[in-house]
Amino acid sequence: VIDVRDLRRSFQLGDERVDALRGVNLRIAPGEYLAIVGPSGSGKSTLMNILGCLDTPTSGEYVLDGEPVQDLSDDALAEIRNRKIGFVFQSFNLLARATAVDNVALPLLYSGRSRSERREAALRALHRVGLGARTEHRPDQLSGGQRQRVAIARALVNQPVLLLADEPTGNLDQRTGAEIVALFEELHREGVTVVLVTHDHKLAERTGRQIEIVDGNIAADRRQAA
Amino acid sequence: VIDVRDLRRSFQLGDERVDALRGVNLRIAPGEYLAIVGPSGSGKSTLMNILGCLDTPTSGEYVLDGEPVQDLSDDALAEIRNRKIGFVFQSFNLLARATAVDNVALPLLYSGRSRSERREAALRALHRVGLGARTEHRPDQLSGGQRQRVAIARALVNQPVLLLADEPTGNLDQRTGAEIVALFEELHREGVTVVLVTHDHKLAERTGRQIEIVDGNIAADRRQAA
Ligand SMILES: Nc1ncnc2c1ncn2[C@@H]1O[C@H](COP(=O)(O)OP(=O)(O)OP(=O)(O)O)[C@@H](O)[C@H]1O
Ligand SMILES: Nc1ncnc2c1ncn2[C@@H]1O[C@H](COP(=O)(O)OP(=O)(O)OP(=O)(O)O)[C@@H](O)[C@H]1O
Ligand SMILES: [Mg+2]
Ligand SMILES: [Mg+2]
Repeated sequence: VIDVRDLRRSFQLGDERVDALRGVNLRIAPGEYLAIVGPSGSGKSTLMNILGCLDTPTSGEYVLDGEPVQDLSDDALAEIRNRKIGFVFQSFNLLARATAVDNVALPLLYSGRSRSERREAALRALHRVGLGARTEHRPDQLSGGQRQRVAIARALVNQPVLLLADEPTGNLDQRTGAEIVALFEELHREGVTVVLVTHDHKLAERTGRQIEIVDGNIAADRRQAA
Repeated sequence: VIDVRDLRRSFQLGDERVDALRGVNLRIAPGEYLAIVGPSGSGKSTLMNILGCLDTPTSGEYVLDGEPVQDLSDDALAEIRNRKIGFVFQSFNLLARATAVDNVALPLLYSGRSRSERREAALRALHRVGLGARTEHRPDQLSGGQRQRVAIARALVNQPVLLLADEPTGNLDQRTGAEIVALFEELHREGVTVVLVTHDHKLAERTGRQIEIVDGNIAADRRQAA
């Protein structure tokens, strides 16, 4: 369960201070499926990075499964990121010199599995996102939508309990995008907590809840029968 | 005017050959406004890179304003890319260590303008895409949609006659995306030839013509009163 209280995040650039998050309050129950929407620059990715334990707030609290994240050691944080959380970055963040299968296998390095088991799991994840024919390609030998799907496969391969996906269908056509959405719905049915940032209103409305962020604040938090 | 005949582009990866374009035929008249659509991995970016003189075909011809592009020297190609063409990359391709304004000013380096004139033109272009308050930020200090808009501003700053934009609204919310579309329509009215790759069907239908690419071939070429 996610419990965020009065979360603030500011960036200092010389004399300028950008207040990206200005007191966000949010509770997400286990197994929820929700969308975060809002204008470009409103703070969505900044919030996602904090939820994913990739960034720390300037002030306020983030309690994840009963543990205040700011009290955790670097090792404990790395453990959570690796075992509990799957993160799809808005700009993918793939290793340029590794193949698709090696990129996807990366989160499994500390899972205790053998090299062939890791490769097996990575290949399955790539098949699930329709990239069975592109496993040995490096990112610069893939299309934009294919890179996006490698990033998605990598986020799923360690079977996370919390999936955070920042704009996961932005580079996908209708049909491929629909396949990815079906995959997220499947994970949701399996009990994974799924949080999507999306500019696609139709996708946002397929989730059970839409949180709208404007200028670093939650402007609306709508629930509906999905 | 763009005249493409039996264009093919293959990539060799070890023993595997990927035929990204398999004999594309296409004529684009000056001042047209069109969209290229199709599934992820179908060859859209590959075609755009050839149209933008950033890549050469494996076979076939590309004649741009009466000049067969394969006969042009590297210098002549660089000149065309710099003066005639504005290119928005699907993955932005911004310089990581330069500010937004310096990124946008880059195409003006050989235009004969002074440093302050280049900065002036770059600031105007950034204002036009709504980034007046982010001119001194570097790409890692910008949101995904802001980086996308810096890439768009850079493509416009040298007043190209041919604008090639690969997924220009993929990271933008409805409203910001609509502002960018309005900008493209304005350029079209000014006589610029505008070619967009987009996964957004509503945007594709606002242009005068949709070219659908499937598996490296043109599957459909539809014109309509826009
Ligand atoms: N490292 C940084 N330094 C300074 N400002 C930053 C930094 N990172 C982000 N910002 C600013 O913080 C604001 C929020 O950024 P964020 O990436 O969270 O937006 P977003 O809602 O994800 O936008 P988009 O929909 O365009 O991806 C933006 O205005 C951005 O310019
Ligand atoms: N350098 C390369 N080496 C090998 N294959 C490549 C290379 N670049 C692209 N490809 C392959 O060529 C095909 C076409 O790629 P392209 O980038 O043109 O697709 P696209 O239509 O733009 O897709 P998307 O909508 O996902 O951006 C893809 O299947 C891709 O894997
Ligand atoms: Mg973002
Ligand atoms: Mg592409």
